[in-house]
Amino acid sequence: SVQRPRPRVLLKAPTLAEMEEMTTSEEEESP
Amino acid sequence: RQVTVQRKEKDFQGMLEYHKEDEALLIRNLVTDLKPQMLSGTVPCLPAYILYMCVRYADNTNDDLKVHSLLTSTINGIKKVLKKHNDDFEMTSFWLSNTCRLLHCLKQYSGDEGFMTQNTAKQNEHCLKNFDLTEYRQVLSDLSIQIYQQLIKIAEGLLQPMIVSAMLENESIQGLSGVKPMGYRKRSSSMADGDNSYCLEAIIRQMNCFHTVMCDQGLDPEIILQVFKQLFYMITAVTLNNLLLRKDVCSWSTGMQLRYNISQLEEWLRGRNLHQSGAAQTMEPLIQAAQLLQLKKKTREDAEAICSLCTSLSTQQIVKILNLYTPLNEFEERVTVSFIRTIQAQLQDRNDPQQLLLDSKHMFPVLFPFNPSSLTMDSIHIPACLSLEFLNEV
Repeated sequence: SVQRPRPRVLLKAPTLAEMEEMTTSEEEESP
Repeated sequence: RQVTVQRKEKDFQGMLEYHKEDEALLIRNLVTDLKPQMLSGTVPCLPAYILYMCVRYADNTNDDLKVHSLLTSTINGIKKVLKKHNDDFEMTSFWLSNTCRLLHCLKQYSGDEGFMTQNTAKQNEHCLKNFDLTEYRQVLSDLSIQIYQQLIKIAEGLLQPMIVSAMLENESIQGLSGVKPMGYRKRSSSMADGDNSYCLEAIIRQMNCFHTVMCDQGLDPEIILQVFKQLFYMITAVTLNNLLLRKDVCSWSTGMQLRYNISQLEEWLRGRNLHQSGAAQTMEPLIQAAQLLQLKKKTREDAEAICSLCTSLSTQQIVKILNLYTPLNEFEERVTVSFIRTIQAQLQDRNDPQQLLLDSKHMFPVLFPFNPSSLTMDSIHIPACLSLEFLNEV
């Protein structure tokens, strides 16, 4: 019998817009 | 194009080990500072395969923070490059190819059986083991749409200045210049003066350039088809809108030249194997406008012929062209008011859109069909010019 692989863990990801916001705020913080 | 794919030693499992502190250097050398020309002669979409092999390493070591960090840095790196090169067709096409390829890899090696039907046994060994990256796939898909839109914007910006003069003003059919409409024989529009004058050959040259770049970079063929459908729509919209607003080009001779130009574009699509893109169909209103200029416009039978032919033009557009139509010489009559009324009466039951002009900014929705690669990760060679010596093959 075929052994079924264990389920993979879903990695939560921010949306593209949220990533954009994060990058913008990082850029603003750094001089 | 030569492809550098070398069979690596058997124990290479298609993963690339890297240290967290090298992530920034990896993104710099492989994404933000990379020039597509450096990779000529290598396998298309090499950065995407390298990035996948790094993701796989992080997955294999069950390090979710490392996977998250690498994918976030990659996406931000790509966005940074695109922002910096927002008028560079080659760079934008390059990152569209690579973003789509990375997305395909995350599907092909996800472990989801639906994406594994074409995998070899070896490829199945290269699937992710610990993490489900479905949400990151969505982000990459959204990013691909953004890059596609940037690519279209750049291509349209390059084509736009050529369209009116190449499609409507330039006369490549010999002898046509003598049959310009009365009063317009010596007129040339401001767009056709001096350096702003283009012939159809310029449009075809530019499209050849787009096509070659996208093919060389390994952009998915289905995306290339959608790019040309979009560009042909834009050419049609700009040309038809000008025709609908300019009396001097509403003539039999322009109709003849326009039909010839369209047939050249159709021929180009066939020559590049792009005829199944739907691009030719987007030109249908323009083809009909060219025919309308050439048809007789006098009798009831002529009106019936026009109505049955011009199915892709609205009543408003047909009437406008007939009103603008300019006789070639003193022997040709203007279109009579009663003829136009006959046309309007015949078309009154049509449920036409109200606006006269086409929306030249309209974008067809883009689709990125799954396109698995037959390449196996362990066959990929990293060229020294990428300065990625800190990656270890595992």
